[in-house]
Amino acid sequence: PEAADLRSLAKHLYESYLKNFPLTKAKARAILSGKTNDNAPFVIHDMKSLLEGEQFINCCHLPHQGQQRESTGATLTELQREVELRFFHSCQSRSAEAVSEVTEFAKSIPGFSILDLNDQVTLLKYGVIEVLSIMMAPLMNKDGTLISYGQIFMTREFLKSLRKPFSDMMEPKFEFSVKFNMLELDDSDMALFLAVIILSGDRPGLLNVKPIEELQENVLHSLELHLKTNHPDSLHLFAKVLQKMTDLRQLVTHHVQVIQLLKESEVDLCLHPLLQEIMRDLY
Amino acid sequence: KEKHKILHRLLQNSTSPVDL
Repeated sequence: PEAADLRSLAKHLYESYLKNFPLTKAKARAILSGKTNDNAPFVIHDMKSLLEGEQFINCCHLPHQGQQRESTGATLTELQREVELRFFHSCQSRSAEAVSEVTEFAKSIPGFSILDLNDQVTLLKYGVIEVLSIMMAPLMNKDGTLISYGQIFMTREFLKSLRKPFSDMMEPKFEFSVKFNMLELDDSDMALFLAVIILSGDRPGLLNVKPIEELQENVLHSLELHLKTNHPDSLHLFAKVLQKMTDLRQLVTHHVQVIQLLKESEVDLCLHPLLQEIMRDLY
Repeated sequence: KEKHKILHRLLQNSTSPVDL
């Protein structure tokens, strides 16, 4: 393909990324390093600060909210369980919104919308958790993660202190993110990488692989050229980025296992319908 | 199709506001 076409594709995907994803890496890094004019994020580091920070988190979408038990007379452990579940539900609401954002981004990839509709569904079903996992990386550092559009910083130690299996949910993402962030990709690189992930021709059940592989090939060329231009001093960056796709699949497999455990162990758990659709029969 | 009706809906709607 012509270099000009590849550059134009990179520009198009970057613009779509900026349009569809509200918290960019540039903004997240500014918040994490304190280089922003906005207020510093509210820090959640224990149960007390979680309760205080709850008002910042959008947690009104799930019917479970209306079913909170009366707190009077409940023991501290019971209260803690409720807070953890409420937090989990608000995470689910945000994840469902994020799936919608990723869908809009996918639709903006040239050629995606003319693929067989069933294949579009399959690409999203298998790609979206990988995409969301990779998009967490810019929000994280070794000590914690931004949540709620960057308004809150939740510490890694606090997430590790939650009861099992909640406590197992985020640690692999921190381990992945700390390594991934060392590649120092920016938002324009991320936009192309996300498109490459979405256009994976080896997802189970695809009906027509060839056009998907052709689209991915083109985006891969664009990513390779873009990384060479954008990071002229970073040797083998293209290969290093592609290697991360293997780690991502392991990350998703682990995530699905934790959700399975949660479904078995938490009677109060109600999984968001959109996330249920994605998780059903996945791996 | 029934199994993934929300994903279908998200894909077929031209803009993002979908009742999630």
